[in-house]
Amino acid sequence: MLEAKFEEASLFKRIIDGFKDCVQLVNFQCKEDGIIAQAVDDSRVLLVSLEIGIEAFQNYRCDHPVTLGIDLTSLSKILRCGNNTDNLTLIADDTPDSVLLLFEDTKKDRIAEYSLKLMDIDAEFLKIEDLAYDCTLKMPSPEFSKIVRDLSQLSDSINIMITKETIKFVADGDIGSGSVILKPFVNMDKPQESINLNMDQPVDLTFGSKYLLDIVKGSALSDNVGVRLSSEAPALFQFDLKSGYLQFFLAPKFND
Amino acid sequence: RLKQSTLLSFFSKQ
Repeated sequence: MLEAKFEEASLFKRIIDGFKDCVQLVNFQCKEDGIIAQAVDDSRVLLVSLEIGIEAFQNYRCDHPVTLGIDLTSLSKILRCGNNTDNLTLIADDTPDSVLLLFEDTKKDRIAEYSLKLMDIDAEFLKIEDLAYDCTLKMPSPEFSKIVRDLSQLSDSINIMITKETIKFVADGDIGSGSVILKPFVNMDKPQESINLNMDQPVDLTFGSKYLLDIVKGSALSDNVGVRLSSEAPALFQFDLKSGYLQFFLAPKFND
Repeated sequence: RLKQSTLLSFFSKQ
């Protein structure tokens, strides 16, 4: 039996909105210690990895591991039926063919109950080893989101270059070019606005704008985004939850 | 010219 209660439906909505536009069919593996999911987009360029730890829930119980195969488009329709401030409980039995979503209004006696049919999803699971990265960057997610949205208007590729004290984003396209340069700094009053950079090796990597635009949809989950870059491995973009995270692994473009 | 790599060139299938 799975019973997973979010204090606010808006958290689960933001998690699902964070990746529903790049992958559609996802297996959610529910275990004693929380819920994990992994999915690769159709072009096999972007991998989404989600972990929701028990602390992210108001109540969590899962006596028996259960996999929920979910079509995110259908799940989103149901999530839109609940109010953001409702309590949301996901309920499933040990061998489910559907999952129940229970929205409870905390201020009045209103309970809405929806059942979502589950799917048998034959998903490809990739093995993610612990990777060594050349650069680790932490910056405000709204700022990262704005840079990606601005530069993606100019080109279908965005180049990220990091040297010792400089982070440079560049787009060069048919209508013109643009670049944004940032320097690491610490904001003592508002630490979430700081930019932290750890660099072992400089990097110069290019990514598809289309995929970066998908990734920045995770910004609603966290004030910060963690970016890990390596010349040898896919980049990692991470939005932390109170317990758990939403990660995106993105394969870079190469000079042909 | 830039060529898009895929994740499979980095990660193996489980």
